Amino acid sequence: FSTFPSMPKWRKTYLTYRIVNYTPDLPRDAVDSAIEKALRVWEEVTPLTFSRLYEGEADIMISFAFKEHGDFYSFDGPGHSLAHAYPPGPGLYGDIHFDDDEKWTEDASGTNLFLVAAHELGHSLGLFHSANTEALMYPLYNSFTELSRFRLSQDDVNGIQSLYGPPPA
Amino acid sequence: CPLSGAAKEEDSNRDLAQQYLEKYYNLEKDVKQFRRKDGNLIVKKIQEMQKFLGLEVTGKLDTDTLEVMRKPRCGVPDVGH
Repeated sequence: FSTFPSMPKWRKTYLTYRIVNYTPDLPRDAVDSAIEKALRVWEEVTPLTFSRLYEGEADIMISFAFKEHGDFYSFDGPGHSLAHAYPPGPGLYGDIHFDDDEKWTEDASGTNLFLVAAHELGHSLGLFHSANTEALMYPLYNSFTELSRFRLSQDDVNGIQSLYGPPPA
Repeated sequence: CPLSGAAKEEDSNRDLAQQYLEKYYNLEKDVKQFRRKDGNLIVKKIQEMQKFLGLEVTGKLDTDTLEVMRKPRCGVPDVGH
């Protein structure tokens, strides 16, 4: 695993998130569910907890966008770059942007929203890409992951616990 | 003169590699430098990418490397923050 330079991390364990808009590819509750499931992946191995906001500025603002969307990192249409996220910090930092030119799905028929959200949340919490091909934080999308049996690799767990420690006993 | 099929494909692969290395491996956005085939720089960047992504480190745009460059991925660069 690796972290961003100077290891930015949240200085609190209670974090807020907000889903700013939705993709037309999925029902809203499917998006909500994928994001909640992705948050639980990290909650289970750290002392972090997440609470949803419906308005105002959350620590992690989650949105779907096309092409140029105001942060100088344009999306590139279908395929290639699926999403990006920023390391912990104020404002834009911590936020997650999904490329709405992808076909977001609940299963493996398109781009699975849960898998990408879980990866991007890793960035939002301070993890950088891992060179370990088994890790969730490996940069390439792995469409062959068996979703029902998804679990973080030990590399991911070691990475996130190097920043926040293990969950309380 | 019109390009032959093979030359077109080679150009297309080179463009793909250039864009990929610029976006994810901090290759300086200098088209002229790339077109002049600054061998050391490009080879080094390809090797860096191959090493990071667990490919055989050849420094060449081989089939496996090009295939990985075409795969969907996270938009956060692998190096150079």
